[in-house]
Amino acid sequence: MDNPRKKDEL
Amino acid sequence: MNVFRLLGDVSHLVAIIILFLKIFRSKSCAGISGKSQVLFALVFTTRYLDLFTSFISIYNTVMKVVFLVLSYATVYLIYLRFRSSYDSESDTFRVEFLLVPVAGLSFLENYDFTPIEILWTFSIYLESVAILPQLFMITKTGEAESITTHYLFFLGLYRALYLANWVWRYHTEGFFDQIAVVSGVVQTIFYCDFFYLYVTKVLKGNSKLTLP
Repeated sequence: MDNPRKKDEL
Repeated sequence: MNVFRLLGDVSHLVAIIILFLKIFRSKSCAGISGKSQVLFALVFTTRYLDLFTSFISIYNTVMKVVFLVLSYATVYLIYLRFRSSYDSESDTFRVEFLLVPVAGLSFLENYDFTPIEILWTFSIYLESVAILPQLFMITKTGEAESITTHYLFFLGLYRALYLANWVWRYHTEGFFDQIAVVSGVVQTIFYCDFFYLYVTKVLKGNSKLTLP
């Protein structure tokens, strides 16, 4: 899966 | 940031503070599952490894530190400071039945096969089942103090608000984090039974929740 994570969520 | 995610984070913070204060002020962790609290500390530890490597915002960093400190402090209160009040006979959920499948799945279903991403995925899957020892303990004892039910209400509400946040972000940014959303739905479903009891019993003014 392509990584959609924006890593801004806790 | 949107209002759903902000309210979700506040609800999560309120839940963690309610629990910590309940134990600290009553000097007792009766009715609290230490296993769930250890799992939550593990969730935050494996999720916030980027605390020192990537800076998102002051808010993001402060909240991560607060969640980590309070979750470990709560584990300390349960297993060390007030361990005489810890009801280990009722806290018997086999957490290995959670950790092994969650660890296995995080190796199978993740966005990138890197340590950080696998640990983040592990934390997401683990968080969705971390409350099970606590819910199991309540069904076993058949009751819960009302303060404990308020803790569970805000904890369940937080991920439900995150679901609204993901709907909002999908429609406004096209953002869709499949792993987090699916886990969040599963996590929130586990609370549905409790939400029903909370609304029909605790909010009616009962001093404690007693299961039928």
